[in-house]
Amino acid sequence: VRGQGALTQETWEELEDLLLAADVGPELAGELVSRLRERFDGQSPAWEEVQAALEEAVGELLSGAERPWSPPEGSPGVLLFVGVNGSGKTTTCVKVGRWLAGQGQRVLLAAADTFRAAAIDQLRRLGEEAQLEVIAHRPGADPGAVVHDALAHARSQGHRYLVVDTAGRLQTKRPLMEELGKICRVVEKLQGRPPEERLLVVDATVGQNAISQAELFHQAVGLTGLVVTKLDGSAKGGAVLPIWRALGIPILWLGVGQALSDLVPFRARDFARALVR
Amino acid sequence: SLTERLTQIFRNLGGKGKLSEADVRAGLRGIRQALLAADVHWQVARELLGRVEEQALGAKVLQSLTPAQQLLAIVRQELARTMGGQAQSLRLTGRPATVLVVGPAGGGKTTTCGKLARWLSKKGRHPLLVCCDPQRPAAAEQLATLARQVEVPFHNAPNPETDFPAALKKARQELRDVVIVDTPGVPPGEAPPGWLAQFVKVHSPGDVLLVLDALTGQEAAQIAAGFLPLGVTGVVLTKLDGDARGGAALSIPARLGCPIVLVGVGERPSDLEPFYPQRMADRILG
Ligand SMILES: Nc1nc2c(ncn2[C@@H]2O[C@H](COP(=O)(O)OP(=O)(O)OP(=O)(O)O)[C@@H](O)[C@H]2O)c(=O)[nH]1
Ligand SMILES: Nc1nc2c(ncn2[C@@H]2O[C@H](COP(=O)(O)OP(=O)(O)OP(=O)(O)O)[C@@H](O)[C@H]2O)c(=O)[nH]1
Ligand SMILES: [Mg+2]
Ligand SMILES: [Mg+2]
Repeated sequence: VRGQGALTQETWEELEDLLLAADVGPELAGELVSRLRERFDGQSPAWEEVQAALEEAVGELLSGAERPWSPPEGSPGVLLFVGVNGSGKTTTCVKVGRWLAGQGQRVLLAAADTFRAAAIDQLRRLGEEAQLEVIAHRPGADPGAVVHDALAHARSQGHRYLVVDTAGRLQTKRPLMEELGKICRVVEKLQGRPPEERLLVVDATVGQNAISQAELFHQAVGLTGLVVTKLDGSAKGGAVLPIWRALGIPILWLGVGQALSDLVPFRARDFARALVR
Repeated sequence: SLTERLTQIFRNLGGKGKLSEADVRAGLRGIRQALLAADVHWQVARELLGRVEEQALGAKVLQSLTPAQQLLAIVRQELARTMGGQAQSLRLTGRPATVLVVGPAGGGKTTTCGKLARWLSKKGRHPLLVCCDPQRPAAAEQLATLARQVEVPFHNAPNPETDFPAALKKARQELRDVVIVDTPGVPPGEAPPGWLAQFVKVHSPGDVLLVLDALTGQEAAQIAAGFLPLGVTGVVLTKLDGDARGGAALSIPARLGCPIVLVGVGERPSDLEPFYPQRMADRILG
Protein backbone atom coordinates (compact mmCIF):
# COMPACT_ATOMS: atom_id res chain seq x y z
CA VAL A 1 0.00 0.00 0.00
CA ARG A 2 2.74 2.44 0.98
CA GLY A 3 4.83 4.09 -1.69
CA GLN A 4 2.46 3.03 -4.44
CA GLY A 5 1.36 6.58 -5.14
CA ALA A 6 -2.37 6.20 -4.73
CA LEU A 7 -3.69 6.68 -1.23
CA THR A 8 -6.30 4.18 -0.22
CA GLN A 9 -8.71 4.02 2.68
CA GLU A 10 -6.23 1.60 4.22
CA THR A 11 -3.46 4.17 4.10
CA TRP A 12 -5.54 6.65 6.05
CA GLU A 13 -6.46 3.96 8.57
CA GLU A 14 -2.81 3.08 8.92
CA LEU A 15 -2.02 6.73 9.60
CA GLU A 16 -4.71 6.92 12.24
CA ASP A 17 -3.40 3.71 13.86
CA LEU A 18 0.09 5.23 13.98
CA LEU A 19 -1.28 8.22 15.87
CA LEU A 20 -3.39 6.06 18.17
CA ALA A 21 -0.34 3.91 18.95
CA ALA A 22 1.42 7.11 20.01
CA ASP A 23 -1.30 7.81 22.63
CA VAL A 24 -2.64 11.00 21.00
CA GLY A 25 -6.14 9.65 21.61
CA PRO A 26 -9.04 8.84 19.23
CA GLU A 27 -10.32 12.41 18.85
CA LEU A 28 -7.08 14.05 17.84
CA ALA A 29 -6.03 11.07 15.73
CA GLY A 30 -9.25 11.32 13.73
CA GLU A 31 -8.92 15.07 13.43
CA LEU A 32 -5.32 15.06 12.19
CA VAL A 33 -6.11 12.38 9.60
CA SER A 34 -9.19 14.25 8.28
CA ARG A 35 -7.10 17.39 7.90
CA LEU A 36 -4.51 15.50 5.86
CA ARG A 37 -7.18 13.86 3.71
CA GLU A 38 -8.57 17.29 2.85
CA ARG A 39 -5.13 18.57 2.06
CA PHE A 40 -4.33 15.66 -0.27
CA ASP A 41 -7.81 15.43 -1.77
CA GLY A 42 -7.61 14.48 -5.44
CA GLN A 43 -3.83 13.93 -5.28
CA SER A 44 -1.70 10.76 -5.27
CA PRO A 45 1.16 11.50 -2.90
CA ALA A 46 3.67 8.90 -1.76
CA TRP A 47 3.54 7.62 1.81
CA GLU A 48 6.70 9.58 2.62
CA GLU A 49 5.00 12.81 1.59
CA VAL A 50 1.99 12.10 3.78
CA GLN A 51 4.19 11.18 6.71
CA ALA A 52 6.18 14.40 6.29
CA ALA A 53 2.92 16.37 6.19
CA LEU A 54 1.81 14.67 9.39
CA GLU A 55 5.10 15.47 11.08
CA GLU A 56 4.66 19.09 10.05
CA ALA A 57 1.08 19.18 11.36
CA VAL A 58 2.11 17.74 14.73
CA GLY A 59 5.10 20.06 14.94
CA GLU A 60 2.91 23.06 14.21
CA LEU A 61 0.34 21.97 16.74
CA LEU A 62 3.05 21.78 19.39
CA SER A 63 5.18 24.75 18.41
CA GLY A 64 3.43 27.01 20.92
CA ALA A 65 4.18 24.48 23.67
CA GLU A 66 7.89 25.23 23.58
CA ARG A 67 8.94 27.46 26.46
CA PRO A 68 12.68 27.46 26.95
CA TRP A 69 13.76 27.95 30.54
CA SER A 70 14.10 31.57 31.53
CA PRO A 71 15.28 32.40 35.05
CA PRO A 72 12.55 34.04 37.14
CA GLU A 73 13.28 37.47 38.54
CA GLY A 74 12.64 36.75 42.18
CA SER A 75 15.17 34.94 44.34
CA PRO A 76 14.95 32.28 45.56
CA GLY A 77 12.92 31.05 42.62
CA VAL A 78 10.75 28.15 43.78
CA LEU A 79 10.13 25.15 41.52
CA LEU A 80 7.38 22.81 42.74
CA PHE A 81 7.21 19.33 41.20
CA VAL A 82 3.93 17.45 41.34
CA GLY A 83 2.44 14.39 39.70
CA VAL A 84 1.00 10.93 40.12
CA ASN A 85 2.81 8.08 41.83
CA GLY A 86 5.90 6.77 40.11
CA SER A 87 5.94 9.38 37.32
CA GLY A 88 9.57 10.34 38.00
CA LYS A 89 9.25 13.44 40.20
CA THR A 90 12.08 12.75 42.63
CA THR A 91 14.54 11.86 39.88
CA THR A 92 13.41 14.87 37.81
CA CYS A 93 13.76 17.26 40.77
CA VAL A 94 17.40 16.34 41.13
CA LYS A 95 18.00 16.39 37.36
CA VAL A 96 16.62 19.93 37.14
CA GLY A 97 18.40 21.02 40.33
CA ARG A 98 21.66 19.68 38.97
CA TRP A 99 21.10 21.43 35.64
CA LEU A 100 20.43 24.76 37.35
CA ALA A 101 23.51 24.31 39.56
CA GLY A 102 25.48 23.55 36.42
CA GLN A 103 24.70 27.07 35.30
CA GLY A 104 26.53 28.38 38.33
CA GLN A 105 23.48 28.81 40.56
CA ARG A 106 23.04 27.72 44.17
CA VAL A 107 20.21 25.21 44.47
CA LEU A 108 18.46 23.81 47.54
CA LEU A 109 16.24 20.71 47.50
CA ALA A 110 13.24 20.25 49.81
CA ALA A 111 12.07 16.73 50.70
CA ALA A 112 8.36 17.45 50.94
CA ASP A 113 7.39 13.80 50.35
CA THR A 114 7.05 12.87 53.99
CA PHE A 115 4.69 10.00 53.28
CA ARG A 116 6.17 7.28 51.10
CA ALA A 117 8.61 4.74 52.55
CA ALA A 118 12.22 5.93 52.22
CA ALA A 119 11.25 8.90 50.02
CA ILE A 120 13.46 11.19 52.09
CA ASP A 121 16.35 8.70 51.93
CA GLN A 122 15.98 8.50 48.16
CA LEU A 123 16.10 12.29 47.70
CA ARG A 124 19.04 12.59 50.10
CA ARG A 125 21.01 9.95 48.15
CA LEU A 126 20.28 11.57 44.80
CA GLY A 127 21.06 14.99 46.28
CA GLU A 128 24.45 13.69 47.44
CA GLU A 129 25.14 12.32 44.00
CA ALA A 130 24.34 15.72 42.44
CA GLN A 131 26.11 17.57 45.26
CA LEU A 132 23.00 19.50 46.20
CA GLU A 133 21.91 20.38 49.72
CA VAL A 134 18.67 18.76 50.93
CA ILE A 135 16.33 20.05 53.65
CA ALA A 136 14.18 17.34 55.24
CA HIS A 137 12.19 16.62 58.36
CA ARG A 138 11.28 13.22 59.75
CA PRO A 139 8.94 10.90 57.82
CA GLY A 140 5.36 11.76 58.65
CA ALA A 141 6.08 15.47 59.13
CA ASP A 142 3.78 18.07 57.61
CA PRO A 143 4.94 18.76 54.02
CA GLY A 144 4.01 22.43 54.41
CA ALA A 145 6.33 22.70 57.39
CA VAL A 146 9.20 21.19 55.40
CA VAL A 147 8.63 23.68 52.59
CA HIS A 148 8.43 26.56 55.06
CA ASP A 149 11.73 25.56 56.64
CA ALA A 150 13.45 24.96 53.34
CA LEU A 151 12.28 28.29 51.94
CA ALA A 152 13.32 30.18 55.06
CA HIS A 153 16.72 28.48 54.80
CA ALA A 154 17.01 29.33 51.08
CA ARG A 155 16.16 32.96 51.75
CA SER A 156 18.59 33.36 54.62
CA GLN A 157 21.42 31.49 52.88
CA GLY A 158 20.94 33.21 49.54
CA HIS A 159 20.10 30.19 47.39
CA ARG A 160 19.01 31.13 43.89
CA TYR A 161 16.57 28.23 43.57
CA LEU A 162 14.49 26.00 45.83
CA VAL A 163 13.35 22.75 44.19
CA VAL A 164 10.47 21.06 46.01
CA ASP A 165 9.82 17.31 45.64
CA THR A 166 6.32 16.22 46.64
CA ALA A 167 4.66 12.85 47.24
CA GLY A 168 3.02 11.08 44.34
CA ARG A 169 -0.76 11.31 44.39
CA LEU A 170 -3.58 10.29 42.04
CA GLN A 171 -5.40 13.40 40.88
CA THR A 172 -8.81 12.15 41.95
CA LYS A 173 -7.89 12.25 45.64
CA ARG A 174 -9.26 15.62 46.75
CA PRO A 175 -7.55 15.88 50.18
CA LEU A 176 -4.18 15.14 48.57
CA MET A 177 -4.78 17.75 45.87
CA GLU A 178 -5.75 20.28 48.53
CA GLU A 179 -2.48 19.54 50.29
CA LEU A 180 -0.69 20.86 47.21
CA GLY A 181 -2.71 24.06 47.33
CA LYS A 182 -1.64 24.43 50.93
CA ILE A 183 2.03 24.05 49.98
CA CYS A 184 1.61 26.84 47.42
CA ARG A 185 0.05 29.07 50.08
CA VAL A 186 2.97 28.41 52.44
CA VAL A 187 5.34 29.67 49.74
CA GLU A 188 3.11 32.63 48.98
CA LYS A 189 2.99 33.64 52.63
CA LEU A 190 6.77 33.74 52.86
CA GLN A 191 7.58 35.09 49.41
CA GLY A 192 4.56 37.22 48.60
CA ARG A 193 4.16 35.14 45.45
CA PRO A 194 3.37 31.49 44.69
CA PRO A 195 6.10 29.11 43.43
CA GLU A 196 7.48 30.52 40.17
CA GLU A 197 7.22 27.11 38.54
CA ARG A 198 4.51 24.54 39.27
CA LEU A 199 5.48 21.62 37.10
CA LEU A 200 3.55 18.43 36.38
CA VAL A 201 5.77 15.39 35.86
CA VAL A 202 4.10 13.02 33.38
CA ASP A 203 5.25 9.53 32.46
CA ALA A 204 5.47 9.15 28.67
CA THR A 205 3.95 5.65 28.89
CA VAL A 206 0.72 6.99 30.40
CA GLY A 207 -2.28 6.96 28.09
CA GLN A 208 -5.40 9.10 28.09
CA ASN A 209 -5.36 9.46 31.87
CA ALA A 210 -2.65 12.09 31.36
CA ILE A 211 -5.40 14.51 30.34
CA SER A 212 -7.27 14.00 33.62
CA GLN A 213 -3.96 14.41 35.45
CA ALA A 214 -3.23 17.72 33.74
CA GLU A 215 -6.76 19.05 34.31
CA LEU A 216 -6.96 18.26 38.00
CA PHE A 217 -3.39 19.20 38.91
CA HIS A 218 -3.94 22.44 36.98
CA GLN A 219 -7.04 23.12 39.04
CA ALA A 220 -5.09 22.46 42.24
CA VAL A 221 -1.96 24.55 41.69
CA GLY A 222 -2.19 26.32 38.34
CA LEU A 223 0.48 24.49 36.36
CA THR A 224 3.17 26.56 34.64
CA GLY A 225 4.66 23.66 32.73
CA LEU A 226 5.09 19.94 32.13
CA VAL A 227 8.04 17.59 32.23
CA VAL A 228 7.60 14.34 30.30
CA THR A 229 9.71 11.44 31.59
CA LYS A 230 10.74 7.98 30.38
CA LEU A 231 10.93 9.01 26.73
CA ASP A 232 13.98 6.79 26.35
CA GLY A 233 11.73 3.86 25.43
CA SER A 234 9.28 3.26 22.61
CA ALA A 235 6.50 5.36 24.15
CA LYS A 236 5.96 8.59 22.22
CA GLY A 237 4.28 10.59 24.94
CA GLY A 238 1.55 11.58 22.49
CA ALA A 239 -0.87 12.34 25.33
CA VAL A 240 0.78 15.76 25.62
CA LEU A 241 -0.94 16.77 22.38
CA PRO A 242 -4.48 16.72 23.75
CA ILE A 243 -3.18 18.29 27.00
CA TRP A 244 -1.59 21.14 25.09
CA ARG A 245 -4.69 21.65 22.99
CA ALA A 246 -7.07 21.63 25.94
CA LEU A 247 -5.04 23.50 28.54
CA GLY A 248 -2.18 25.31 26.81
CA ILE A 249 0.39 24.20 29.39
CA PRO A 250 3.90 24.40 27.91
CA ILE A 251 6.45 21.58 28.05
CA LEU A 252 9.84 22.50 29.47
CA TRP A 253 11.94 19.38 29.71
CA LEU A 254 12.00 15.71 28.78
CA GLY A 255 13.43 12.93 30.96
CA VAL A 256 15.31 10.46 28.79
CA GLY A 257 16.87 8.06 31.27
CA GLN A 258 17.53 7.23 34.91
CA ALA A 259 20.87 9.04 35.09
CA LEU A 260 20.84 12.58 36.49
CA SER A 261 22.25 13.93 33.24
CA ASP A 262 19.32 12.47 31.24
CA LEU A 263 17.38 15.71 30.87
CA VAL A 264 16.85 17.60 27.60
CA PRO A 265 14.83 20.70 26.68
CA PHE A 266 11.55 20.08 24.84
CA ARG A 267 11.77 20.85 21.12
CA ALA A 268 8.49 20.64 19.18
CA ARG A 269 10.11 19.63 15.85
CA ASP A 270 12.18 16.82 17.39
CA PHE A 271 9.22 15.60 19.42
CA ALA A 272 7.00 15.57 16.31
CA ARG A 273 9.58 13.68 14.29
CA ALA A 274 10.00 11.01 16.97
CA LEU A 275 6.24 10.67 17.31
CA VAL A 276 5.56 10.14 13.62
CA ARG A 277 8.50 7.81 12.87
CA SER B 1 -22.73 6.60 29.97
CA LEU B 2 -21.90 4.36 27.02
CA THR B 3 -25.41 2.83 27.06
CA GLU B 4 -26.90 6.31 26.76
CA ARG B 5 -24.53 7.28 23.98
CA LEU B 6 -25.23 4.10 22.04
CA THR B 7 -28.98 4.52 22.49
CA GLN B 8 -28.55 8.03 21.10
CA ILE B 9 -26.62 6.72 18.08
CA PHE B 10 -29.28 4.10 17.38
CA ARG B 11 -32.13 6.57 17.89
CA ASN B 12 -30.59 8.99 15.43
CA LEU B 13 -30.02 6.31 12.80
CA GLY B 14 -32.49 3.56 13.60
CA GLY B 15 -35.49 5.49 12.40
CA LYS B 16 -38.43 3.11 12.37
CA GLY B 17 -37.62 0.71 15.20
CA LYS B 18 -35.78 -1.87 13.14
CA LEU B 19 -32.01 -1.58 13.19
CA SER B 20 -30.01 -2.08 10.03
CA GLU B 21 -26.54 -3.56 9.70
CA ALA B 22 -25.24 -0.07 9.02
CA ASP B 23 -26.72 1.09 12.30
CA VAL B 24 -24.96 -1.69 14.18
CA ARG B 25 -21.68 -0.70 12.57
CA ALA B 26 -22.26 2.90 13.69
CA GLY B 27 -22.80 1.60 17.20
CA LEU B 28 -19.56 -0.39 17.01
CA ARG B 29 -17.69 2.73 15.97
CA GLY B 30 -19.00 4.45 19.09
CA ILE B 31 -17.81 1.54 21.19
CA ARG B 32 -14.44 1.65 19.47
CA GLN B 33 -14.03 5.30 20.54
CA ALA B 34 -14.82 4.29 24.12
CA LEU B 35 -12.25 1.45 24.07
CA LEU B 36 -9.54 3.69 22.64
CA ALA B 37 -10.30 6.40 25.17
CA ALA B 38 -9.86 3.65 27.79
CA ASP B 39 -6.32 2.92 26.52
CA VAL B 40 -7.21 -0.43 24.92
CA HIS B 41 -4.58 -1.17 22.27
CA TRP B 42 -5.87 -0.07 18.87
CA GLN B 43 -5.32 -3.49 17.29
CA VAL B 44 -6.94 -5.32 20.21
CA ALA B 45 -9.97 -3.03 19.92
CA ARG B 46 -10.22 -3.74 16.20
CA GLU B 47 -10.00 -7.52 16.61
CA LEU B 48 -12.41 -7.61 19.51
CA LEU B 49 -15.01 -5.52 17.70
CA GLY B 50 -14.58 -7.74 14.64
CA ARG B 51 -15.64 -10.73 16.75
CA VAL B 52 -18.48 -8.71 18.27
CA GLU B 53 -19.71 -7.64 14.84
CA GLU B 54 -20.11 -11.28 13.76
CA GLN B 55 -22.30 -11.94 16.76
CA ALA B 56 -24.09 -8.60 16.62
CA LEU B 57 -25.27 -8.89 13.03
CA GLY B 58 -27.72 -11.54 14.12
CA ALA B 59 -31.39 -11.21 15.09
CA LYS B 60 -30.45 -10.74 18.71
CA VAL B 61 -29.43 -7.12 18.18
CA LEU B 62 -31.24 -6.23 14.96
CA GLN B 63 -34.67 -7.18 16.26
CA SER B 64 -34.19 -6.35 19.90
CA LEU B 65 -36.37 -3.75 21.60
CA THR B 66 -33.26 -2.55 23.40
CA PRO B 67 -30.51 -2.89 20.77
CA ALA B 68 -28.03 -0.70 22.64
CA GLN B 69 -28.28 -2.89 25.74
CA GLN B 70 -28.08 -6.01 23.62
CA LEU B 71 -24.98 -4.86 21.76
CA LEU B 72 -23.25 -3.84 24.96
CA ALA B 73 -24.07 -7.20 26.54
CA ILE B 74 -22.21 -8.91 23.70
CA VAL B 75 -19.27 -6.52 24.03
CA ARG B 76 -19.12 -6.92 27.81
CA GLN B 77 -19.15 -10.69 27.49
CA GLU B 78 -16.38 -10.64 24.90
CA LEU B 79 -14.25 -8.36 27.11
CA ALA B 80 -14.68 -10.55 30.19
CA ARG B 81 -13.98 -13.68 28.17
CA THR B 82 -10.77 -12.20 26.77
CA MET B 83 -9.60 -11.14 30.21
CA GLY B 84 -9.79 -14.67 31.51
CA GLY B 85 -13.34 -15.27 32.55
CA GLN B 86 -12.54 -15.98 36.18
CA ALA B 87 -10.25 -14.78 38.93
CA GLN B 88 -6.80 -16.39 38.97
CA SER B 89 -4.55 -17.08 41.92
CA LEU B 90 -0.86 -17.44 42.74
CA ARG B 91 0.80 -20.82 42.27
CA LEU B 92 3.10 -20.65 45.30
CA THR B 93 4.96 -23.79 44.35
CA GLY B 94 8.37 -24.64 45.78
CA ARG B 95 9.83 -24.97 49.24
CA PRO B 96 10.12 -22.19 49.96
CA ALA B 97 7.87 -20.81 47.22
CA THR B 98 9.62 -18.01 45.37
CA VAL B 99 7.64 -15.10 43.98
CA LEU B 100 9.74 -12.92 41.65
CA VAL B 101 8.38 -9.39 41.13
CA VAL B 102 9.46 -7.62 37.94
CA GLY B 103 8.36 -4.70 35.81
CA PRO B 104 9.10 -1.30 34.27
CA ALA B 105 10.42 1.64 36.30
CA GLY B 106 7.94 3.18 38.73
CA GLY B 107 5.08 0.69 38.19
CA GLY B 108 4.70 -0.18 41.87
CA LYS B 109 6.83 -3.33 42.37
CA THR B 110 8.32 -2.49 45.75
CA THR B 111 4.95 -1.39 47.15
CA THR B 112 3.33 -4.53 45.71
CA CYS B 113 5.97 -6.72 47.39
CA GLY B 114 4.92 -5.26 50.73
CA LYS B 115 1.25 -5.82 49.88
CA LEU B 116 1.94 -9.42 48.82
CA ALA B 117 3.73 -10.10 52.07
CA ARG B 118 0.71 -8.90 54.04
CA TRP B 119 -1.71 -10.76 51.72
CA LEU B 120 0.17 -14.04 52.16
CA SER B 121 0.56 -13.56 55.92
CA LYS B 122 -3.21 -13.17 56.19
CA LYS B 123 -3.55 -16.49 54.33
CA GLY B 124 -1.44 -18.24 56.96
CA ARG B 125 1.86 -18.14 55.07
CA HIS B 126 5.19 -16.95 56.42
CA PRO B 127 6.82 -14.70 53.84
CA LEU B 128 10.32 -13.28 53.69
CA LEU B 129 10.84 -10.04 51.76
CA VAL B 130 14.07 -9.91 49.75
CA CYS B 131 15.51 -6.84 48.03
CA CYS B 132 17.42 -7.62 44.83
CA ASP B 133 17.53 -3.98 43.69
CA PRO B 134 21.04 -2.64 44.24
CA GLN B 135 20.65 0.26 41.87
CA ARG B 136 17.69 2.41 42.91
CA PRO B 137 18.74 4.83 45.68
CA ALA B 138 17.27 3.69 49.03
CA ALA B 139 15.46 0.67 47.48
CA ALA B 140 16.51 -1.58 50.36
CA GLU B 141 15.38 1.03 52.91
CA GLN B 142 12.03 1.32 51.14
CA LEU B 143 11.37 -2.44 51.21
CA ALA B 144 12.74 -2.79 54.75
CA THR B 145 10.33 -0.08 55.92
CA LEU B 146 7.41 -1.87 54.26
CA ALA B 147 8.56 -5.17 55.79
CA ARG B 148 8.41 -3.58 59.25
CA GLN B 149 4.94 -2.19 58.51
CA VAL B 150 3.60 -5.64 57.60
CA GLU B 151 5.64 -7.41 60.29
CA VAL B 152 7.54 -9.65 57.90
CA PRO B 153 11.33 -10.28 58.02
CA PHE B 154 13.55 -8.57 55.46
CA HIS B 155 16.78 -9.64 53.75
CA ASN B 156 18.96 -7.52 51.51
CA ALA B 157 20.49 -9.29 48.50
CA PRO B 158 22.21 -6.55 46.50
CA ASN B 159 24.34 -9.07 44.61
CA PRO B 160 21.67 -11.63 43.70
CA GLU B 161 24.06 -14.31 42.50
CA THR B 162 25.85 -14.58 45.82
CA ASP B 163 23.25 -13.10 48.18
CA PHE B 164 20.08 -14.91 47.12
CA PRO B 165 21.25 -18.38 48.22
CA ALA B 166 21.87 -16.76 51.60
CA ALA B 167 18.30 -15.44 51.54
CA LEU B 168 16.97 -18.96 50.85
CA LYS B 169 19.08 -20.30 53.69
CA LYS B 170 17.64 -17.64 56.00
CA ALA B 171 14.12 -18.54 54.85
CA ARG B 172 14.68 -22.19 55.75
CA GLN B 173 16.29 -21.34 59.08
CA GLU B 174 13.49 -18.95 60.07
CA LEU B 175 10.78 -21.30 58.74
CA ARG B 176 9.58 -18.83 56.10
CA ASP B 177 7.68 -20.67 53.37
CA VAL B 178 7.43 -17.92 50.73
CA VAL B 179 10.21 -15.65 49.47
CA ILE B 180 9.08 -12.44 47.72
CA VAL B 181 11.81 -10.92 45.58
CA ASP B 182 11.84 -7.22 44.59
CA THR B 183 13.89 -6.27 41.53
CA PRO B 184 15.06 -3.06 39.79
CA GLY B 185 12.63 -1.24 37.54
CA VAL B 186 13.56 -1.84 33.92
CA PRO B 187 13.82 1.37 31.89
CA PRO B 188 11.34 1.47 29.01
CA GLY B 189 12.78 0.15 25.80
CA GLU B 190 15.40 -1.94 27.60
CA ALA B 191 15.29 -5.70 27.99
CA PRO B 192 15.40 -7.06 31.54
CA PRO B 193 19.02 -7.38 32.69
CA GLY B 194 20.84 -10.63 31.99
CA TRP B 195 21.16 -11.52 35.65
CA LEU B 196 17.37 -11.62 35.96
CA ALA B 197 17.04 -14.21 33.21
CA GLN B 198 19.84 -16.13 34.91
CA PHE B 199 18.02 -15.93 38.25
CA VAL B 200 14.90 -17.46 36.72
CA LYS B 201 16.97 -20.25 35.17
CA VAL B 202 18.76 -21.08 38.40
CA HIS B 203 15.94 -20.68 40.93
CA SER B 204 12.79 -21.46 38.87
CA PRO B 205 10.42 -19.20 40.83
CA GLY B 206 6.90 -20.65 41.00
CA ASP B 207 5.46 -17.19 40.35
CA VAL B 208 6.90 -14.44 38.19
CA LEU B 209 4.66 -11.42 38.63
CA LEU B 210 4.81 -8.49 36.23
CA VAL B 211 3.77 -5.29 37.98
CA LEU B 212 2.36 -2.76 35.55
CA ASP B 213 0.80 0.67 36.01
CA ALA B 214 -2.91 0.71 35.04
CA LEU B 215 -2.33 4.23 33.71
CA THR B 216 -0.19 2.78 30.89
CA GLY B 217 -1.47 3.58 27.44
CA GLN B 218 -0.96 1.95 24.06
CA GLU B 219 2.50 0.68 25.03
CA ALA B 220 1.19 -1.72 27.70
CA ALA B 221 1.36 -4.95 25.68
CA GLN B 222 4.70 -3.96 24.14
CA ILE B 223 6.20 -3.22 27.56
CA ALA B 224 4.81 -6.46 28.99
CA ALA B 225 6.12 -8.47 26.03
CA GLY B 226 9.67 -7.48 26.97
CA PHE B 227 9.30 -9.42 30.22
CA LEU B 228 7.84 -12.60 28.73
CA PRO B 229 11.26 -14.28 28.34
CA LEU B 230 11.38 -14.33 32.15
CA GLY B 231 8.36 -16.64 32.17
CA VAL B 232 5.75 -14.25 33.53
CA THR B 233 2.99 -16.22 35.26
CA GLY B 234 0.70 -13.28 36.00
CA VAL B 235 0.28 -9.52 35.94
CA VAL B 236 -0.48 -7.15 38.81
CA LEU B 237 -2.14 -3.98 37.59
CA THR B 238 -1.55 -1.06 39.99
CA LYS B 239 -3.06 2.38 40.69
CA LEU B 240 -6.62 1.33 39.90
CA ASP B 241 -7.78 3.54 42.77
CA GLY B 242 -7.71 6.49 40.38
CA ASP B 243 -9.81 7.20 37.31
CA ALA B 244 -7.68 5.32 34.79
CA ARG B 245 -9.99 3.11 32.71
CA GLY B 246 -7.31 0.42 32.59
CA GLY B 247 -7.43 -0.78 28.97
CA ALA B 248 -4.10 -2.54 29.59
CA ALA B 249 -6.13 -5.18 31.48
CA LEU B 250 -7.61 -6.15 28.10
CA SER B 251 -4.61 -5.57 25.82
CA ILE B 252 -2.21 -7.78 27.75
CA PRO B 253 -4.31 -10.97 27.99
CA ALA B 254 -5.53 -10.41 24.41
CA ARG B 255 -2.09 -10.05 22.84
CA LEU B 256 0.11 -12.08 25.18
CA GLY B 257 -2.22 -14.57 26.83
CA CYS B 258 -0.93 -13.39 30.20
CA PRO B 259 -3.57 -13.26 32.96
CA ILE B 260 -4.09 -10.36 35.33
CA VAL B 261 -4.02 -11.94 38.80
CA LEU B 262 -4.17 -9.04 41.25
CA VAL B 263 -4.86 -5.32 41.28
CA GLY B 264 -3.37 -2.52 43.37
CA VAL B 265 -5.96 -0.09 44.67
CA GLY B 266 -3.95 2.25 46.86
CA GLU B 267 -0.64 2.92 48.55
CA ARG B 268 -1.27 1.05 51.81
CA PRO B 269 -0.19 -2.57 52.35
CA SER B 270 -3.86 -3.60 52.53
CA ASP B 271 -4.66 -2.12 49.09
CA LEU B 272 -4.38 -5.32 47.08
CA GLU B 273 -7.37 -7.17 45.59
CA PRO B 274 -8.05 -10.13 43.30
CA PHE B 275 -8.76 -9.31 39.67
CA TYR B 276 -12.38 -9.62 38.55
CA PRO B 277 -12.77 -9.63 34.74
CA GLN B 278 -16.46 -8.64 34.79
CA ARG B 279 -15.78 -5.61 36.94
CA MET B 280 -12.87 -4.62 34.75
CA ALA B 281 -15.02 -4.94 31.62
CA ASP B 282 -17.50 -2.43 33.05
CA ARG B 283 -14.69 -0.10 34.05
CA ILE B 284 -13.12 -0.18 30.59
CA LEU B 285 -16.46 0.52 28.93
CA GLY B 286 -16.93 3.49 31.23
N1 LIG C 1 14.13 5.22 32.00
C1 LIG C 1 13.76 6.26 32.73
N2 LIG C 1 13.43 6.05 34.02
C2 LIG C 1 13.08 7.11 34.76
C3 LIG C 1 13.03 8.45 34.24
N3 LIG C 1 12.64 9.25 35.25
C4 LIG C 1 12.45 8.48 36.34
N4 LIG C 1 12.73 7.19 36.05
C5 LIG C 1 12.66 6.03 36.93
O1 LIG C 1 11.32 5.84 37.33
C6 LIG C 1 11.29 5.31 38.65
C7 LIG C 1 10.44 6.21 39.54
O2 LIG C 1 11.12 7.44 39.67
P1 LIG C 1 10.89 8.40 40.93
O3 LIG C 1 11.74 9.60 40.69
O4 LIG C 1 11.07 7.65 42.20
O5 LIG C 1 9.36 8.73 40.73
P2 LIG C 1 8.43 9.54 41.69
O6 LIG C 1 7.42 10.24 40.86
O7 LIG C 1 9.22 10.42 42.59
O8 LIG C 1 7.72 8.39 42.52
P3 LIG C 1 6.84 8.55 43.85
O9 LIG C 1 7.50 9.58 44.69
O10 LIG C 1 6.87 7.21 44.45
O11 LIG C 1 5.49 8.95 43.40
C8 LIG C 1 12.73 5.19 39.10
O12 LIG C 1 13.15 3.87 38.85
C9 LIG C 1 13.47 6.15 38.20
O13 LIG C 1 14.81 5.81 38.00
C10 LIG C 1 13.37 8.63 32.85
O14 LIG C 1 13.35 9.74 32.29
N5 LIG C 1 13.73 7.51 32.16
N1 LIG D 1 -2.35 5.14 44.38
C1 LIG D 1 -1.59 4.05 44.25
N2 LIG D 1 -0.26 4.18 44.31
C2 LIG D 1 0.49 3.08 44.19
C3 LIG D 1 -0.06 1.79 43.98
N3 LIG D 1 0.97 0.91 43.90
C4 LIG D 1 2.11 1.62 44.05
N4 LIG D 1 1.82 2.95 44.23
C5 LIG D 1 2.73 4.08 44.39
O1 LIG D 1 3.46 4.18 43.20
C6 LIG D 1 4.75 4.76 43.49
C7 LIG D 1 5.83 3.86 42.93
O2 LIG D 1 5.83 2.65 43.66
P1 LIG D 1 7.14 1.76 43.83
O3 LIG D 1 6.71 0.57 44.61
O4 LIG D 1 8.28 2.55 44.36
O5 LIG D 1 7.41 1.39 42.31
P2 LIG D 1 8.59 0.49 41.75
O6 LIG D 1 8.05 -0.28 40.60
O7 LIG D 1 9.20 -0.34 42.82
O8 LIG D 1 9.62 1.58 41.24
P3 LIG D 1 11.11 1.29 40.73
O9 LIG D 1 11.74 0.36 41.70
O10 LIG D 1 11.77 2.62 40.66
O11 LIG D 1 10.96 0.69 39.37
C8 LIG D 1 4.80 4.92 45.00
O12 LIG D 1 4.44 6.25 45.29
C9 LIG D 1 3.75 3.97 45.49
O13 LIG D 1 3.20 4.33 46.74
C10 LIG D 1 -1.50 1.67 43.89
O14 LIG D 1 -2.08 0.59 43.69
N5 LIG D 1 -2.20 2.83 44.03
MG1 LIG E 1 9.24 10.59 44.64
MG1 LIG F 1 11.15 -0.47 43.46
